[in-house]
Amino acid sequence: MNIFRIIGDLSHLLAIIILLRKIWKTRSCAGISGKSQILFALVYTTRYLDLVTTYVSLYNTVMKIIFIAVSIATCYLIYMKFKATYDHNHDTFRIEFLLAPAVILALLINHDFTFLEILWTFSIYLESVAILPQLFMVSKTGEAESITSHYLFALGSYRALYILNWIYRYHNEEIYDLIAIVAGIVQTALYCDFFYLYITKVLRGKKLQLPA
Amino acid sequence: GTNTLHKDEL
Repeated sequence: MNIFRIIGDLSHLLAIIILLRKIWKTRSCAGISGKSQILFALVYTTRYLDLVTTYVSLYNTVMKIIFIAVSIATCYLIYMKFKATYDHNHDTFRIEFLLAPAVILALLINHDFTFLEILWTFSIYLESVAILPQLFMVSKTGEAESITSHYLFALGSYRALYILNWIYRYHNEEIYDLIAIVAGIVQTALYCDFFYLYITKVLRGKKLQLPA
Repeated sequence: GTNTLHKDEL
């Protein structure tokens, strides 16, 4: 474990807690892409199946359980409890265009053609594009509430910090995983324009307005 | 080795 990964995991945890809390407190999921949340729930459930087969550490197990539980709870709030506030009209990204390539790529490019490894690889590829429906929705509505942009900043930062973690581990432990690294770079790159807007606007108290 | 990494990462 290293400082980059600890801060990355905490940033990730913060992001999903911010989102769950926002929906729960405002009793509304306006501006939130339910499709992205479904993809994230899928990412965690397919990646963390190894919860039942391998024990890495208490921290690892606890975090995996939290990520699965919070992502499913968020989907429940969006599609069940507060579904009257779900913005169908703006959450229109075709997620099958993300799922199909992730499945195909996982079957073609992986470390090991076993069930758990293919699922892990699918999860890594899917996570790199899972935020697209949310970013698409923000671009369609032309703006995002500041709490949503804090969520996106924390979520985008987590994988950026993981890239530093991978550099650290390659340098210090001589291990690396190209699939995770390439997907992580793609994932972080998707946030770049958002990061720019967040830093130049939201941090100056302005609303996040995307050029429509 | 490459793929021992993710077994201990989230």
